[in-house]
Amino acid sequence: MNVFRLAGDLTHLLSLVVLLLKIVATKSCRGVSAKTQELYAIVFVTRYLDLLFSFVSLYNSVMKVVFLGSAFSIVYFMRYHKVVRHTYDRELDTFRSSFLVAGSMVLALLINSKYTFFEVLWTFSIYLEAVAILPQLVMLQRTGNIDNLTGNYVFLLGMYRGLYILNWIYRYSTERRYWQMIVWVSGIIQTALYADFFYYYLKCWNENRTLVIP
Amino acid sequence: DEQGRKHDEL
Repeated sequence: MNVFRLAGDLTHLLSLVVLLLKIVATKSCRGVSAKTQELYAIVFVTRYLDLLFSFVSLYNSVMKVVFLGSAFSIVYFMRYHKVVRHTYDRELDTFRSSFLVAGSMVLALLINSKYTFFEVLWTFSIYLEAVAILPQLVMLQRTGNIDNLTGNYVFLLGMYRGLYILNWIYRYSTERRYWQMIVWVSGIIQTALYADFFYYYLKCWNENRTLVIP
Repeated sequence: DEQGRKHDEL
């Protein structure tokens, strides 16, 4: 555990708190993509199957349970909560997320480090996480004025990915035989997807006006 | 790739 990894995990946690806060406090999920949230739920389930048979640390296990719980809570609110579900902008959330799932599965079957059931599912979760933000980014473009909490949620998610890259650089330079090419390439692609959003987020923040993605 | 296979990140 290093400071970049810890900061990355805490930023990830904070992003989920911000999103849940927005949904619970405003009783609205306007501007939030249910497809992205469902993809994250799939990502966490397929990646954290190892909760059942491998133990790394209490910290890891607790975080896994928290991430799983928050992902399913968010999906529950957006799809089933009697008030919140009516605020979901279905017509703005049209990205074909099934293609992302299928593409990630094909890629995981072709490129993985060990051809076993759990390893392929874990690899699938890495590939799917890399692209899971796409429905949300497309939806932001269509939403027009983006509220602060939604904008901050996406910003924190991007920060979390950036901090993980710093964590890998740190680990690679301090640990012997630390090497995880699949995770690195996917993570760099994932972070790059936020570049456009970051540009407009910082620009609007600097000019002190409401976030709009052209 | 042993280190990577331990999946110690989240």
